[in-house]
Amino acid sequence: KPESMNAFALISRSQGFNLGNLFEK
Amino acid sequence: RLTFRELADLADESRCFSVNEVEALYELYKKISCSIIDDGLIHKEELQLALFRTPAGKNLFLDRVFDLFDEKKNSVIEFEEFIHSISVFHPNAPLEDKIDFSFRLYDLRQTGFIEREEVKQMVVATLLESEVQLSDDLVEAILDKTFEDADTDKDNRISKEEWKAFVLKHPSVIKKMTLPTLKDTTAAFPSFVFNTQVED
Repeated sequence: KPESMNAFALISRSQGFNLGNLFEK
Repeated sequence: RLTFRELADLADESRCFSVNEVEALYELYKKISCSIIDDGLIHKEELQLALFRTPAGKNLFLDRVFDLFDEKKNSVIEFEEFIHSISVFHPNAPLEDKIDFSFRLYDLRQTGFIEREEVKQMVVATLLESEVQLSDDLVEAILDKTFEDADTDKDNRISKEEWKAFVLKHPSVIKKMTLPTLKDTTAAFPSFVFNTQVED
């Protein structure tokens, strides 16, 4: 995938940046 | 407990949330802020527990997220600060705010530029976190490709203008800057209904 060569697409997968987790019950 | 005026001011300032939604977020805030130290303020360990389900360990992104939320730099996130930052993640928040927040997040050393070394550090941290192993050559190749695309003036660092252009070209890189849940906060936290100060 072209995205796999995009460092920021990779970085955005970090759990520390996944604020959606705050809303998990 | 916050007064109606305080809730209304925060809702007003956020430009995204209604008073009811700020109340609902207050429920979430209280839950997180009492998870380890029961003082009604969010400490880094509490944010970590909420994000990772464990208070232990160190995470580069968590440090940066906490640092950005902690506007007063007093090592705790107050409710007002929580609303300020979380509102950037609202689906209706201006794209400009999301681009700005993500830039500050990635500008690890706060030099006003996202440097190649910083991007490498974040790539390595993400790979470690997801237990994926890539050779150093491959990591460098990913960085080469990214900088070829993002660093238009070829000075080995990404300025805010370059970041903006890069994000507009690859919107998926700030996908995580939008939390669809925030559009329906009151449904996500129905418990606030029992505490609400706002009548219909």
